[in-house]
Amino acid sequence: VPPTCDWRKLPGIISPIKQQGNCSCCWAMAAAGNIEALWGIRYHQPVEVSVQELLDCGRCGDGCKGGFTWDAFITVLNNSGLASAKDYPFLGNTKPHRCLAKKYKKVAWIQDFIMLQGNEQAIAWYLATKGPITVTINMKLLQHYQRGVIQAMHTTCDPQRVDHSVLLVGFGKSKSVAGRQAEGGSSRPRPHHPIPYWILKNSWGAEWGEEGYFRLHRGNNTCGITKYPVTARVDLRVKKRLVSCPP
Amino acid sequence: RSLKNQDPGPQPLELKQVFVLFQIQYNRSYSNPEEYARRLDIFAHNLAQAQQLEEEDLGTAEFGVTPFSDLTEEEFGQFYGHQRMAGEAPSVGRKVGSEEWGEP
Repeated sequence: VPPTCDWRKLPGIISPIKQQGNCSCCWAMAAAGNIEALWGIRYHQPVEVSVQELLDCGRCGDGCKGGFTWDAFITVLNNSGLASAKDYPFLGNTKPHRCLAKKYKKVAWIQDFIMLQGNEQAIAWYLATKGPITVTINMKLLQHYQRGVIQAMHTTCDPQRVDHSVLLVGFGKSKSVAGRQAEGGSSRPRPHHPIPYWILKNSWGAEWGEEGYFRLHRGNNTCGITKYPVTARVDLRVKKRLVSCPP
Repeated sequence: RSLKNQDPGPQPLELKQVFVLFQIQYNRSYSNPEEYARRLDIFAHNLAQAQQLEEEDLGTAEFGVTPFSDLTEEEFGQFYGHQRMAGEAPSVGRKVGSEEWGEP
């Protein structure tokens, strides 16, 4: 596992930050981001897939009322792929819509999906060598989050009560305390040691958090990040294909 | 120069001023004075909560005003969380006739 990894640094892999608005569709947006990233890594072509198709064509047909990332992957498998976000755009309201999957050309598809081992070392290895994955966390602290690395105790952020899916796009270590003070952060006392962290892509718009992203402490299952690490697989032809995440 | 003439520097904003800035930044308006008062209360509670989170955080995270600062924790969970089975592991059916049946 490399010391750092950030898929945002490789052009065409991570799509722009999405905005779910009044629709509880984090699960669909995280899954779409996962497919987009893996498609970009495998085929060297940026793609943006239809989140609305995932909402309209799921088993329950009421995607704005919540779900899990595996619901999205099952829909992609059942429909043999996804249309582009441009053809089948996101509407962002809670009213159920008719499934229009057959109307548009598929721009990306998956072979299957898997749940990874629930330990952070295995997740880091998979992330660095295969690509971004979806995780489901306890989002309680995100309501008031502005920036920086969240390092919460399990009493503050219960790892068993996970309720929000996001895309894991990288990891790293924060600078030493001197470096952070030079950046001009807040004046409260800071840890003196570098903090290992995960970089996560949220779906609440680019105005939220660190331009739509946030960071969680890596190493003690902060906010339940290891509970449901799930990813699609876009290619099974070369089973041992490993790719390199930019440091 | 005497102390009296010195610039006191930036003063802390009143809660209502901060709330006005929040409303402008995130384009919020409320249907009636009662709703405004309720949201102001929630906003004040959330600012205190954010301050407490920042004190308790062991990392470098900063907490404060966000687009969700006028929502209760329940509303936030309802609008932005999973809703369906929130916090619960999905039920996994056991195979009929599995050896696991009957075991603790």
